[in-house]
Formats: sequence, structure tokens, C-alpha cells
Amino acid sequence: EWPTVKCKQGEHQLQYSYCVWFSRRTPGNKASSANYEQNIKIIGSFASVEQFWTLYSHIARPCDLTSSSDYHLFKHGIKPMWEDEANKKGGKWIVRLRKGLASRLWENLVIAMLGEQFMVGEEICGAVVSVRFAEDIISIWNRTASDNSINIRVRDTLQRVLNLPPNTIMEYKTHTDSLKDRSSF
Amino acid sequence: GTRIIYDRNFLLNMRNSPLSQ
Repeated sequence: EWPTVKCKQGEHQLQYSYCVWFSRRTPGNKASSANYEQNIKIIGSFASVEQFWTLYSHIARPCDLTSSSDYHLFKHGIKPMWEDEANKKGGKWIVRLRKGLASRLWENLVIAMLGEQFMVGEEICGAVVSVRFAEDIISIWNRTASDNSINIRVRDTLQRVLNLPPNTIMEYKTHTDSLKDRSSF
Repeated sequence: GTRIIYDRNFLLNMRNSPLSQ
């Protein structure tokens, strides 16, 4: 069931409505689709700039989450799952971060996504921040893994909005590959 | 069609708007 979400009078509408999902995996448990779907919950949705900030101010920052937690910020109607219709031909850019950077960089990424800074039409599906023991990981998902020009534009925008040093390693992984090896990263 | 684009500074400033509380 998708939550109903509407821009109210006086608010600044976003190009898309979004849902924020939260998941936490018991460390050591191998991910399976069934598990994953049980462990992931919508914690809020928004259609305007004001509704976004209201929600954002009321949820913990990534740095305050325990290990194995994830926030998934996806367009309303797209589940943060490889199998979703919008995702199944897609992939994601992955950036690994040393501990301590995730909250700030996640905010930068979210703001760029909501403000439509990626300039790739309907391609962006959502973004994920994954809090892990030794590092944190930020990723952005797009619809068409096979379109190299789109992928390059997403990568360059990601690099710019996160203000990453030029030598930062960025990996692209298709969801088909994730499904094959049952692993996100 | 037209896209609704917001720059970073605008969105950050909106954080303090009364409707965002």
C-alpha cells in the first residue's frame, strides 16, 4: 500500500513525490528477497520541499544509526528493490565513504536529487545510504544500466554534488549482477 | 515538459521556513 501524499497550498512542489524507507539487517544474516521485503518499511513520504524538511528533521541522521541500517529515498511508486519494474534494467553508482562523512554527503545527494540537478529525465529512481561497521556507502539508482551517456552524467553529477576528491573510486553495478551474486555492493 | 528545478541554496534556506517545521 502506497501512502497518499500531496503538495499543500503555499508549499513548494517537487518534480516528484518520494517515500523514505528504512531497513535494518541482523548482521550475519544473508540477504534474501523475502527477508528484505519484511525488513524494509516506509517511514514517511513527501511531495513538497516543506514536507521533506519536516520529515528530514524528525529522523535520525545516518551517522546516528546503528550498523547494517539503510535509508532508501525513492520516487513514490518505486520500491527500493532490484526486481521493481523501474529498477530491473537499471543499476547504481556506489561510493564508499570512511566513517564520519555519511550524514553530510547524504544530505548533499538528497538535495541534488530533489532539486532535479541530475538532468537525466526520468532516469533517477532513488538513492540509498548504507551504514556499515567499517565504512558507509552511498548509492544512486537509475533505470537504464545499458545507457553509457546517462551513466556518465549521473556519475559526474554525483561527483560534483558530493564534492568528492578526483581520486575517489566510484563503481557502477547493474541490478542484474546484484541479483546474480545476491549482494548489494 | 517543464521540470521543477531547485538549487542547493534555495533548498537549504527552505529548511528554516515556518512550513518546514
